Amino acid sequence: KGSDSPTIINAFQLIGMSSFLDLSGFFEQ
Amino acid sequence: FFSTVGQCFDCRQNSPRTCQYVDLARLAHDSPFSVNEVEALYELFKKLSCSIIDDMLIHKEELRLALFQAPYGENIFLDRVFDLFDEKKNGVIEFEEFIHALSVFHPNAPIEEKIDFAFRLYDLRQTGFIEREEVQQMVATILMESDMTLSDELLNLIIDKTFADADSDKDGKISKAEWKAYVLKHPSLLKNMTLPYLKDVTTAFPSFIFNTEVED
Repeated sequence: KGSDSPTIINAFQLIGMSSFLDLSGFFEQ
Repeated sequence: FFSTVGQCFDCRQNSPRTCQYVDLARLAHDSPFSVNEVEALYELFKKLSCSIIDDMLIHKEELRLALFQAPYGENIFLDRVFDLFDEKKNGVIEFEEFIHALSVFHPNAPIEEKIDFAFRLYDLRQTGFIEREEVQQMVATILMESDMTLSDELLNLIIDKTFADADSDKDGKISKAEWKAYVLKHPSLLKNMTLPYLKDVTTAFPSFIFNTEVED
């Protein structure tokens, strides 16, 4: 309890999947 | 003004060296980066800022190209990322702004800075709260972006559950304090706020060595 559980789906986990929020794209060109 | 701009162009034309008008030592002092790392990030900045318009400024199209390999198309996340980088709100990202924003993404940056940046990112309308409509809009965007479909029922369930967990005072919006408590309970929500690459930028952009002014 208290740590992330893979069974929890919340809206921000979905939102965090946007490629526009993954700035590692800067380094992967 | 014209003289300064002219000198900056001279600086670019005469050599690819780091522009002398950027105070590298101050940038390094005020960030988690060393001077050599700031120089290496300057190499990245040069690459990004000349991808469409060669003016040593990152335009929104260049940010979009870097992150999504396509210069066109509207995206609320891109708009927010750009706005947060563009501290002066003049429609372009300057090198200092680039360093300031990337500092937050450094693995050693304080977690409070990451929490704050993520909050401002998701507070689309900048009201000081993350509202239900904003979360709905962001979820709809990610679904569209990834060609996923979810029933309205499931979508509402996910958002209801999120607000049940995050909105402790049940006023229908997430305050910064509620956001902080929520992400500390679900630290993986801050995953995008850390770029492991930033620990190794001098290796990623070794060409800084030809232009360096110091030896760290």
